[in-house]
Amino acid sequence: ERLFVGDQVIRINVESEEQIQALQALESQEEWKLDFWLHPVSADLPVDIRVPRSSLDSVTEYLQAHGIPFSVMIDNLQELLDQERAEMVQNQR
Amino acid sequence: MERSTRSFNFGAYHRLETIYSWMDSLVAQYPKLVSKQEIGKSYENRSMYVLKFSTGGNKRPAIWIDTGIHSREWVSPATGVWTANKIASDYGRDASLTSLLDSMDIYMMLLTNPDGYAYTHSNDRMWRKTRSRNPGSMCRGVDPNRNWNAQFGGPGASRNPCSDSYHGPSAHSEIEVKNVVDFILSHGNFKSFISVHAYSQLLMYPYGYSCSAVPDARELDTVGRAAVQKLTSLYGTRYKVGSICKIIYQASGGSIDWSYNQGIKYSFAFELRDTGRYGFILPANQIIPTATETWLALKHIMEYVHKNSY
Repeated sequence: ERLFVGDQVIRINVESEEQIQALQALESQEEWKLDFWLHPVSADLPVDIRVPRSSLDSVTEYLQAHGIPFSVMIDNLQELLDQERAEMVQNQR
Repeated sequence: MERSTRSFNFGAYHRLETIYSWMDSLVAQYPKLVSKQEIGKSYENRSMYVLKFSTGGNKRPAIWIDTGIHSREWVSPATGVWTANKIASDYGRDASLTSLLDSMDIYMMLLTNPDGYAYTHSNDRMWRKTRSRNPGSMCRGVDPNRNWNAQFGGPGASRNPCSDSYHGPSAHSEIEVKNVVDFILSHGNFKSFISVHAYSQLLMYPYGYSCSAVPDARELDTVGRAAVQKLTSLYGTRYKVGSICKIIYQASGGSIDWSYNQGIKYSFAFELRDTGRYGFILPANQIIPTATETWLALKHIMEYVHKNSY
């Protein structure tokens, strides 16, 4: 069973075409194992990325280097999943 | 065990077996209206069921609604379950729904990707694709919404089996997609095809594979905007409306592009709500509000289809 301890989901409200291109380049960084929940496509839609804990520093550096501000949508994904599971167990009971 | 539709908790996420069992109880409660049909098996041999809402006739004009094609989008099938119950319980009470069902059928597939859904409960909550093996690759699964014969393999789909948007080796290679395709084609009288995803609040129409407008774009846009206006009236949830290509991104091999090209004019795809805090982990207490607002839009589309037969 896969765990997501320390994984964050970050949200980026894209402000320019340059930022979209930088984020699209990020999509091809396979070694960081990023999971794009919402892909970088236009300035009208936010970009949500699940970032594994092991890649957090690299991604943060990359975004800062490109002047891309972001906010943390989910601080620790596993905590939410644990809550979800506990709730399901309770409902089943 | 959730033994009947009355004790079933619609405000909770459930395992596949529970949903399948609930479908039986819905059929038992409304035997003159609801039936369950198996349309095939999944890659891992799970049954694929559709709920048919019909008051009689043979291959009446029909509306298709599928939920859960992407397995981690849990609020989609949860909304489907609530919606199926709503259709059954409102027949005979809601005049427009009753009128619709007196001349049309509604088919609902609640778990369009049963293997993926089961896998999100047992192994990886973030799984999106099917669970088929890809020869020559360690990675499993195909994106079932890139696998339809609608400019299959074109832009906006990946040829990499490890990608979450892998299109698969050929169109309809995924048995889950093929089962739906065969069913829709053999029926031959669908007038509307609605696919329900989550999240990000969008109501879309074809095309995804091309940014060119479809011949019916203006009408679909008008219907979509009116549907969303009703949805928004309940809780203020804001949706965007447009073609897939224009409001998200170019994506080939999608289900509603295929259905539209088969002549099913009223083809739409929903991205249900997450107002921006949880993504695929939308808390269960938002299931019923999501389903309730979505119903207003779905009902508008269905009523429009009913009144504008072609």
